[in-house]
Amino acid sequence: LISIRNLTKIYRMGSETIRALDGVDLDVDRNEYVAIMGASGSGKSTLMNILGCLDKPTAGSYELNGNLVSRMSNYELAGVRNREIGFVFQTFELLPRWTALRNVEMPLLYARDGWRRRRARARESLERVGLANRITHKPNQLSGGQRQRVAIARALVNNPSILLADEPTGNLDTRTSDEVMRLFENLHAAGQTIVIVTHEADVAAHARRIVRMRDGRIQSDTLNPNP
Amino acid sequence: LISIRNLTKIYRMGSETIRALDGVDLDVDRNEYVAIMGASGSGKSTLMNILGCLDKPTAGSYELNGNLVSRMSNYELAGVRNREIGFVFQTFELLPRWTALRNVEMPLLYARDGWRRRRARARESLERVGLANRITHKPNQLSGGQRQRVAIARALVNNPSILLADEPTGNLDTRTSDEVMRLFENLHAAGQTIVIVTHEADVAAHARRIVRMRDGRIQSDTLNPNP
Ligand SMILES: Nc1ncnc2c1ncn2[C@@H]1O[C@H](COP(=O)(O)OP(=O)(O)OP(=O)(O)O)[C@@H](O)[C@H]1O
Ligand SMILES: Nc1ncnc2c1ncn2[C@@H]1O[C@H](COP(=O)(O)OP(=O)(O)OP(=O)(O)O)[C@@H](O)[C@H]1O
Ligand SMILES: [Mg+2]
Ligand SMILES: [Mg+2]
Repeated sequence: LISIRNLTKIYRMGSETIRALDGVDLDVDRNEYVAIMGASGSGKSTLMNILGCLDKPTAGSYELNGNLVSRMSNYELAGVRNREIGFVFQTFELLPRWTALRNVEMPLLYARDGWRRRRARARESLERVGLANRITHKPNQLSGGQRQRVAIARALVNNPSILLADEPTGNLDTRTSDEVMRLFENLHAAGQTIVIVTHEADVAAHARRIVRMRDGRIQSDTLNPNP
Repeated sequence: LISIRNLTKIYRMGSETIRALDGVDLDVDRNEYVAIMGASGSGKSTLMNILGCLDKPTAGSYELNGNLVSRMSNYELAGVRNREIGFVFQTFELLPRWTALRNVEMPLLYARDGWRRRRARARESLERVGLANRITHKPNQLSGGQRQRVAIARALVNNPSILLADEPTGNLDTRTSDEVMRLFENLHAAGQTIVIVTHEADVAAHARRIVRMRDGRIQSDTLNPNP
């Protein structure tokens, strides 16, 4: 499903060269459940952003479903981003002037549903993360963990074939975090592919495979013996 | 040092009443090290914002160092916020157009140092969180965990007598998180008072006392037998 070769991302700042990604090779098959771990600054979010078609690499290739992403038109890319991929951002990226409900409806604007069905699906997605009583709140009227859950609800509302989640439980207490992991498990059981960045060992324990990054490269890639 | 009685914070949204804090009593002595835990939405950040003099309660009292905070002038409050208290926000709150260095210098603008000394102190603070090679980066040129560390460096640069940290390790890998906890431990050993909100048990384990919140109230308040 996902095939990455020699992926490189370089930032130039004055005389400095920062290799955020320094030659990454990675294959992810359909219905895999992969956890990505590694030190702060090791390139995890950079990799996720490229996987999510939100950023382009400096060099290297990314094939998604057999298609070279670098060859896709903007129209095709937008289609992939909105229908195939659900993305939970490390910094949530909610629209501040919109309610939780409208934020979660956003990815559905590309589907063929009428507004009533969209609203119902968004409400359902918020209920699944325990936010039924917060749907009219704007982001600044929500707690940190509630904002994180709105970001998760938005990523899941489209029932995406690929879920990319960057530190999805960083602001959640243990019980709420368990509920979110259960949601991801359901998605995985239904056949979807999940890639999750996490620094928490008990979150990574749910994955079937653990990839460790360091200084923009993959340091190790092992199967999880007891998921 | 900190004495809170019947602290209440109510939000009215249309016909709804949300009790973010619902009658909180809390005493924190000088040089205590307290961890606050509790479910997402239980009122932890709301309590921290009031403790940090960044927000006012709807009812109840807050005495800081024997002075009623509600009676302080804006001038006195600004002084307390900038000289006495270091605050690590759950959502970092960095200034996007400023570099990491300038963001960390900010609290020092109230001190009597000249710009050279300010710059040196800000640089030192960034070095202590492992960001010596990122001081010229702006927030959008930093990883999530690097932004979190800039927020921590800014909170510590003034050597505050009270450190209030809201989920300071939510985006940090285990090793970086350990380094941050070591910094807090040094601060505590030097006599400072620390209140930290966290959902991670091994972070709370460093504290000497654990307060649990639920639905805007304190559910339990116990000493940590093995800090
Ligand atoms: N401006 C606001 N208007 C309405 N409700 C609000 C507002 N700000 C916060 N709330 C509500 O107050 C409650 C407490 O929020 P708070 O941010 O203190 O929770 P928290 O314990 O820090 O949660 P988390 O662990 O998710 O960060 C939440 O249910 C939130 O929805
Ligand atoms: N626009 C940019 N300009 C310069 N350097 C950048 C830029 N964006 C990211 N970086 C650098 O690239 C490196 C990798 O960043 P990335 O966000 O992928 O790390 P990460 O593994 O997600 O870290 P964390 O666990 O802290 O979230 C970091 O050292 C960061 O400072
Ligand atoms: Mg990241
Ligand atoms: Mg909070």
